[in-house]
Amino acid sequence: PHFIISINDRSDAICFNIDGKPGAILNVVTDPSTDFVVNGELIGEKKIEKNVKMNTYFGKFGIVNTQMGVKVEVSTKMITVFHGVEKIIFPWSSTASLTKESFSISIVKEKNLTLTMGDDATFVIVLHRVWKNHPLHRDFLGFYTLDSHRLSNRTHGLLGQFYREVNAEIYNIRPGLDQGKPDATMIVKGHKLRVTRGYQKDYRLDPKRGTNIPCWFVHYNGKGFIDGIPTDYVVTSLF
Amino acid sequence: GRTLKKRSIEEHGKKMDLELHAMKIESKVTSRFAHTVVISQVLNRANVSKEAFFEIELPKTAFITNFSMTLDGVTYVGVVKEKEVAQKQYQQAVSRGQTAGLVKASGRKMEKFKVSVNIGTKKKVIFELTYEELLKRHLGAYEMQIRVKPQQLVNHFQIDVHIFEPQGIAFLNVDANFLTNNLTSIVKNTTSGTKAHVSFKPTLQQQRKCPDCHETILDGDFIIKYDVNRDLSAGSVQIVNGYFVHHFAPANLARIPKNVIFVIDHSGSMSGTKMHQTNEALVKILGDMDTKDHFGIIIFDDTIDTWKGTIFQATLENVIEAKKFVKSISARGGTNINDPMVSAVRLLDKAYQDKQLPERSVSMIILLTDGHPNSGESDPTRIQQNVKNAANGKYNVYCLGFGYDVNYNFLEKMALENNGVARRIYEDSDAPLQLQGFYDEVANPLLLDIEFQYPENAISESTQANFKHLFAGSEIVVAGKIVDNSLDYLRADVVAKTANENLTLQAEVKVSEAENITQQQQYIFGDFTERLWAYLTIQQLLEKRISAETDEKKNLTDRILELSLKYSFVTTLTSMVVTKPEENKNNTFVADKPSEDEKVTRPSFSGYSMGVSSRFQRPVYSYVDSD
Repeated sequence: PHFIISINDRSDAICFNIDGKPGAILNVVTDPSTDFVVNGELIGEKKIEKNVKMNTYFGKFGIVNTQMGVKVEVSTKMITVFHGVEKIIFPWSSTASLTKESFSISIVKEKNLTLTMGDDATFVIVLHRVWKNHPLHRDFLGFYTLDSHRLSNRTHGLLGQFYREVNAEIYNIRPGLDQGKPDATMIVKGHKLRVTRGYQKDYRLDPKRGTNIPCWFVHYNGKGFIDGIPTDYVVTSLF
Repeated sequence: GRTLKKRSIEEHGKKMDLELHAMKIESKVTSRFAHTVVISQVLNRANVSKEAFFEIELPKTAFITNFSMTLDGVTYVGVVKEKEVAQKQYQQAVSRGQTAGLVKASGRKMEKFKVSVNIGTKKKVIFELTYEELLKRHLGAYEMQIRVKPQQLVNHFQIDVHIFEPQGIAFLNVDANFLTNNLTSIVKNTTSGTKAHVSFKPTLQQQRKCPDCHETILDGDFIIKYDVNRDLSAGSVQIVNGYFVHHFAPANLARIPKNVIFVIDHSGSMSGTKMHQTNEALVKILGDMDTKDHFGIIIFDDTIDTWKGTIFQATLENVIEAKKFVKSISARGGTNINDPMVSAVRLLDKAYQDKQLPERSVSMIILLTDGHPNSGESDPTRIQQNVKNAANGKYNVYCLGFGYDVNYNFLEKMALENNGVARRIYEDSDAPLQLQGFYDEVANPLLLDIEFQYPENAISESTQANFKHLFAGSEIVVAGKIVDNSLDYLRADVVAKTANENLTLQAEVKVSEAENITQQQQYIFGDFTERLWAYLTIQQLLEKRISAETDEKKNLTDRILELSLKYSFVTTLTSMVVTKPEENKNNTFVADKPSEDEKVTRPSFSGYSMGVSSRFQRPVYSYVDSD
């Protein structure tokens, strides 16, 4: 999956990829203060070809708010809401919303769902439907944070660590290896990194074609930009 | 060589004077709305005139829409008229010493339609009856019941049921209790996706009880049970010819806890079997309660007794204690219905005040009685008022009338005024199962305060769109007219409450596409949505009429009559008049729809049948007035 992070008061963006194995579960957000966790499970293509870099995507998300007693599992097939002992399963084929004082879920059929946890956070999960007979690709999900201002400073995870404003200094913009993709040097979190100008897609408005977001690409699984290495974010279960 | 001859019903020299040559029952079901046509062809092979009967049983929930008989190539068609008009016509006929055909309640689920006609020698008559009904989802399935009883072998016997359900058919089972194991293969059942076809065409040989006898095995119920695919969505909306129908029964919902007060009559009239059966059923019902539910038990004769004075959670220990108590209930004394019902309401009120019950839960009072109030407040109207005022819309009241002597009207009105329903419990060996069956229907509430919202200016004359509860295994149906001719999309929002949250489900249907899908299906009869809407509207208005005050009652009556006449439905306010030929004079008969209010009698003779009697031994008919 690819990640896009706004920097410098949303004036620019950093992007990076995380390569993982299908079936691996990555921690996306963890806030120990509010007991809020988002984990995502990776899926691969339908066929695995030798000697070709394998792309992975998020196929399932698990969202837990222990304080509210809410767990939500979102897969490309359905959305399951666990609230206390109650379990409600929504198919992606229906437009629906479920509201409680503390949280709400709103599903736009075959498109996206918006999850609001009280005043704490609002997220959007976008469903990417692929032609079901496509030989290679399969349905996958995208995760977007609309609002995280009430999550604590202790929030971490592949995305969560960037909920605090990231200050990055970009300088020494120079021609890169690919024509039209300049390289630059970025200083962030005390590291000096080589970054390459490119585009990544934001699929919130147009889930089919996406909107191009210009960003500075951090190579090698976001090395130096993310805390630690990708395997630090691997967890054992969705919840 | 010997010529092989097809065996017929005339073989062995037992030539039948009146031969039921063919009987065809054809049903087309689209979106749960069933349109059934029964055609019966009778030949008179005798050298004298004979009287042929056409007698069938149809579901009580069905409305007869058409009847005709064709004699000597002339077809006599029934006309639906206002009941009073039909009755006058009928009385004139009676005063002339002529006979009348009619419909009678028959057993628990069916009513009997019977008519006879005199047919000349070597002549034939063709009877054709059409009825329509909206199949109701009950404990997770729609059930279509066809009662079969031709009483003799039929050259061409055929049942054909075509089902089209746009949501897709989840399962379909056919059960015919008259078929022995080796004959079940005669029933052909083809189900694929949205369509199903059930066909049953037994040959003469297959109809015989034994190889050379004339008795038929065709005697019993042919039952088709099915359900459609469903998920947690706003349901299915179909649109045909400017009318829409919306079916709603989402899957994957958690049950909402319930609080039940059982109000049990143990007056003297309950003594014996009824009391034993009640004890047995209550033990089973208590055993089936969810541990999150709460319950209370009030027993009454001319006095009342609340078990341990309060409501209990259905924990294992409490249920064991309660079972011991219900086993010990014995019959004695008179019948005071008012006080225990008001006490049940107070018990629930107090439990809510004391925060003993979950905030979001369904509270209900289930009254079981076998008689009339004759102790304490005995005026039924005042009891109804007292219960209505006390419950104040907060609690559902379900009334179960046990046996033949209940005042069903009184119970029905009391239930309907308090968001509940009334049911008869038939005095029979399976009474405990009937009680449990009713309890199962309301045992698992899934949604509260369900509201269907459609664009205000785009639709009109919608059927009921607000419902207090949705129970597991049932279904809500809303139908209406689309008045905006330029409407591209019909959007339906369903707003409801689950155990913990508020739920909104939305469906959006492209009008032109929806029309196309249904029109492409060969199974439907074109105006089914409109007829379904009319059927549902009439059913709901008839129910509303039960508890309406004078002015409103008149308006409701007028509207029901208008719709019944327009759509040719034999309801409890209309009758079907058929003039039948009898030698040189015309004979009128009137078909009425009986109401549940009628005194229940045990069924003695039932089925699709054809009988014979001498023309001089006319059957004696009595006029059944349902109102």
